[in-house]
Amino acid sequence: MFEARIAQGGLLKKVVEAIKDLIEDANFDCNNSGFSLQAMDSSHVSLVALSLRADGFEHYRCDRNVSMGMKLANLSKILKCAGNEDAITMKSEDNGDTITFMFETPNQERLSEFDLKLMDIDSEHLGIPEAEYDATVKLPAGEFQRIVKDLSSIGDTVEISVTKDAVKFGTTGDIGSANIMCRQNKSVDKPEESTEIDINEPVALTFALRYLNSFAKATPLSTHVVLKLSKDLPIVVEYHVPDVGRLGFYLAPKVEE
Amino acid sequence: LRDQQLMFDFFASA
Repeated sequence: MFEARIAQGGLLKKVVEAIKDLIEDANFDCNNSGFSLQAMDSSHVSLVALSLRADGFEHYRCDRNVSMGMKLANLSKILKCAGNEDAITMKSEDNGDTITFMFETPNQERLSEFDLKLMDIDSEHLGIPEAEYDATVKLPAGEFQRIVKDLSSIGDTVEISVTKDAVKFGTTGDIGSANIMCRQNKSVDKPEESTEIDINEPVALTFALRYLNSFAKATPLSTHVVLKLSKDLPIVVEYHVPDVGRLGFYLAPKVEE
Repeated sequence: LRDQQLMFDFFASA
């Protein structure tokens, strides 16, 4: 059987809210080392990869590998019934056709149980190659969310260019154009506001803002977002959840015809 | 479609 308990149930809620508009349904794969999900959006230009480590849970048991297909909209409906401070326990029997979610309030006065029907989903598991990236940028997640939101009111795509000292986001649209530059700033007193750039080679790539905006829904998960860029490779937009795992998004760059 | 091909090639290289 599979059983996992996470004290910060709010974290699961945030994860599902971050991906539910991008992917319709997906298999949650559970094995000894943890809980993961990998799925492409319906247009097949972006991929979501979630991994939550077994030791990130208070209690974790998985006797045999299981793959549980769920419709994200339904999962979200159920998790919305959990309080942000609730502990969440997920439970499923081997070969069961449901997964049970138990919500426990911090004072343990209220205990709720919801069963979600599982479904069969055909999905091929794609390997994610370990790539060397030309540039890696770590910036406050809220800052990135604001940039892609602001630029969306001007254009449809953003050119992200990274040099040694700064990362620039630029767009052009019918009403005009916009450029936002963030300088490297490894501020020591406020680490949550730091912007760090690690570069092998300057790089400039263009992406659809619609997807980046969707990825930015993961902002509540982490203080920082990590962007990894290489010429002709999908950008990686990564949110690390300390001691628990990561949520990564991959998006193909727009290629000039 | 170029986008899809690029994603496909990337993951196929793993």
